[in-house]
Amino acid sequence: MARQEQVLVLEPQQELKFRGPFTDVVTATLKLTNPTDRNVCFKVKTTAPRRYCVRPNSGVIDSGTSINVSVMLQPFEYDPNEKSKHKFMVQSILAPRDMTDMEGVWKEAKPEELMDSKLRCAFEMPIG
Amino acid sequence: ALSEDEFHDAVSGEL
Repeated sequence: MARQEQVLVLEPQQELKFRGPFTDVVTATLKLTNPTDRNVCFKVKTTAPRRYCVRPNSGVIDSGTSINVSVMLQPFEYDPNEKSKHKFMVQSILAPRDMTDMEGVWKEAKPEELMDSKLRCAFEMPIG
Repeated sequence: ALSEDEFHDAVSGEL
């Protein structure tokens, strides 16, 4: 089943960098751009939902516009040897032209209409 | 085999 290619442009494309110290919330910004002529619905998923606060975690990106998603890593005991295994996924679908409610769009979505992009996470300590 | 990553909806409110 050919999966629809992701139409959203993600910045960064592959890796979210979080720079410590991790004694307080550390925020990384994920910019989502919709270069198409259609509105696009998106939702953000993660393998570590209790560790991050994501705002907005879903919504509609109008055609030709961008939005910034704040990914807030909650404070934790940082271990430089522990490589972060956390991952994020931006799932998206072209919004129907007569879209009324977003929940309905996700419920009726056919698997082949869904697009997704995955990002890994990297934790870095402040320089010096 | 590597377990396929399990994704959950991200949370926007207080954790």
